[in-house]
Amino acid sequence: REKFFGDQVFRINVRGGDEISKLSQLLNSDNFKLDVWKSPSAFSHPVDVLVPSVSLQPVKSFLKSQALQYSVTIADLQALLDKEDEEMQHNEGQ
Amino acid sequence: ERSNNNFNYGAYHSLEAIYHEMDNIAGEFPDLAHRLKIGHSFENRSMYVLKFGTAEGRRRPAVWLNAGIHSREWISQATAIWTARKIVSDYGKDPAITSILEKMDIFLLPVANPDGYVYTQTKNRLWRKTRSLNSRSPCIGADPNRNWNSSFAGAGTSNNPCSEVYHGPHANSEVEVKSVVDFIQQHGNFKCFIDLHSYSQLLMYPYGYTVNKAPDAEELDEVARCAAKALASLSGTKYQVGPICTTVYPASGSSTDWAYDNGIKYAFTFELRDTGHYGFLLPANQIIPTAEETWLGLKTIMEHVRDHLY
Repeated sequence: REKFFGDQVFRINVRGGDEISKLSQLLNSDNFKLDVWKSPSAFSHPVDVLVPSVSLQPVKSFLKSQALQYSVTIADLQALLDKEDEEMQHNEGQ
Repeated sequence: ERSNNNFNYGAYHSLEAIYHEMDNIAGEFPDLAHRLKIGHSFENRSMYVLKFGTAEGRRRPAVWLNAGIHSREWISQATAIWTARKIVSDYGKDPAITSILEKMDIFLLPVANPDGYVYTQTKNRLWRKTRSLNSRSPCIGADPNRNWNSSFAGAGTSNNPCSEVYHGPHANSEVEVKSVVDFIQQHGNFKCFIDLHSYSQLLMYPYGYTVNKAPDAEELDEVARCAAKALASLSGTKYQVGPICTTVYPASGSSTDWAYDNGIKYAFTFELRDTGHYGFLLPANQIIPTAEETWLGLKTIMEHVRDHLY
């Protein structure tokens, strides 16, 4: 099974078309292998992006350089997946 | 076995377990629920719906509840199977669902993308698309919610098979989509289509493929606002309401737009709970609260449909 060690989910706040445009540069780039969980939207809702561990630094640098505010909503994706898996197995056992 | 009912609605389950429980429900309530096979997936897994109905007659007005089309949105499938049990439990006790079923049938498809769902449990928890093969690319699958024949290949889709919003080679190329389309078209009397997704806490209506207002937008907006209010009444979960295109982003070839453009007036998309901490990995202890509040929204919509059959 695919593992996501070190991968994190960022919630990026975008206010207005200018910031969406800046963020879209990042999202459309193939370099960082980002997985968009919640896309940029008309109402400037936050954008959720799964960032692979190898891309954490460059993505953080980009966001900082563009003055895009973000928070890390899932700091350890694999831990969350392992917990989910454990719960499912426990339930199956029961 | 039936009277014990060991199925834990507050947990996530395998495809096999969901299908087994659907069969259990049909077995426990033979006069109300039937499990029907409507087709198969690309990898040849059965696609089952539960039909809830109180009277014979093949063309009674009907509601379609669609879930799990994007396989990683597990709260959608989990909410659907809870809803199935809720329908049979409340019939004859709750006046609303009882009167809804006196007038209409409800068809519930808990796993609209069986191959994707199995893949999320065996290989990659974050898989979204189908698992169909692409002849010109090593990338697998199409976005089943961009594959419907409604402004197919329009805004918000991609012709790149490696994209998460790849529309597929042609409309209804995904056998999972075609199975639903064929069933609904053959039936011919659906009045309502609701698609469950996660996550964002949104209740939306057509269109996704254009910013132009749908002819029934005003009524759909009012219905959606009432449904969102009912949903919020349980735990305060706030939903935003609006047309797909201007509430989120352009999305062509979607199930909801197809339903609307094919005469199913009451067409809605739910994006379920977003706690801000889990994304698609909503913990299992949130399944029942999410399903309970969603049910209030679904019931509100179905009551409106019941009272406004056309």
